Amino acid sequence: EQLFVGDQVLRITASDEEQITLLRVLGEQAELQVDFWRHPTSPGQPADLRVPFPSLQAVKIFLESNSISYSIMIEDVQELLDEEKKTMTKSRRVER
Amino acid sequence: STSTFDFASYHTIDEIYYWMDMLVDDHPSLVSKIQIGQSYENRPLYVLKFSTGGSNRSAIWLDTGIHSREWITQATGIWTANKIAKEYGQDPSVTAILDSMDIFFEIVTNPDGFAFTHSSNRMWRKTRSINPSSHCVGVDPNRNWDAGFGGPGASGNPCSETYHGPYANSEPEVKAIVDFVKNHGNIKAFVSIHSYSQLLFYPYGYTSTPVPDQKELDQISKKAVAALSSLYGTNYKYGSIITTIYQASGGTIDWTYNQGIKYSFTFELRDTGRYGFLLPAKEIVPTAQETWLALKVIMLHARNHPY
Repeated sequence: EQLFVGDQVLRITASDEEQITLLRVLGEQAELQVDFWRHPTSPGQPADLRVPFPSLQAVKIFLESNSISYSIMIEDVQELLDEEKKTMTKSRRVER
Repeated sequence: STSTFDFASYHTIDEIYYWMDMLVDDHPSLVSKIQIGQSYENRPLYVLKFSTGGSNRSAIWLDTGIHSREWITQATGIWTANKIAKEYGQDPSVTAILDSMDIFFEIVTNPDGFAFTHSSNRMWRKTRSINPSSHCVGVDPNRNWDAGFGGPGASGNPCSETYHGPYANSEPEVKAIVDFVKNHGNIKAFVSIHSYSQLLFYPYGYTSTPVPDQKELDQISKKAVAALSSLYGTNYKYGSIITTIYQASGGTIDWTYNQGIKYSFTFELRDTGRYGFLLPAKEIVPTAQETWLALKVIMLHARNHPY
């Protein structure tokens, strides 16, 4: 089972077309293994990017050095997955 | 029975398939289950058929879950299928639709991917077919249709999440629908449901050329989005795929539109809580409820505007 401990989802807002191009370049860097949940489309529209824990530093440095604004949408993906699993297990146990 | 099923929870494929049988048992004169093919890993591809009789009536197609990790869509599909069955004979618009048209509903359009999200990788999006030339698995089934196949907005790299596959309809999950639509020949509306950008699209995605029916599709979208937003205030945008989000070739509804299915739409369901593909289960029912209002607008329009 693939775990996502420490992975974050960043909500990124590109301010112009140049930044959108940079984000696309970021997405194509295979070694970072980032995963666009919501792709960059147009300036001002949010894009959501899941970043594996080992790539977090590199990605954040890339964003900051290119003045691309972002916030952390999900702090730890695995925490949410654990929560989801717990809810499903609980639901199965409930007598109907 | 379906009355004790927990619609406010996410379920595995086995549970969903079992629930389908319960729905058929509960509504034998309205609902039947048909198999339209098999997935790459040989799972059955089931479609629920809602019909009040007649042979080869005009029909509406709905599907959810083609991108397996978009769990809110399969969950919304279950709730919606149940709603259709329950509302026939109660809700005048549902009754009117089903008195003249059939509804086909594929709830788990990508069963291999869905099973994989439950067993191995919750974030899996694609099919599970092996690409002989690569160590990367799977094809994006929403880039695999024969509409601008292989063009901009799809990737030729099997490791990409938007890999278009070796050729159009290479994925059995896609081919099964293509064959079904062609063989049926009388599908008048086709709605494919994704998540989570809160959008309602009509064609095209592979070209910026507007579809001939753009005006009408835009008006329907406006009405559908207004209905959806009226329940919880969820903010939706609408428009053609290429102008609203990005260029995407080989997409589902571009192919269906080119097949002559004028009322072809794609939803991106909600994420008001900003959880992306990890939308908490407590949002399933509200999401389904609001989507239902928009679906009714589209289905009723298709019913009232035969072509």
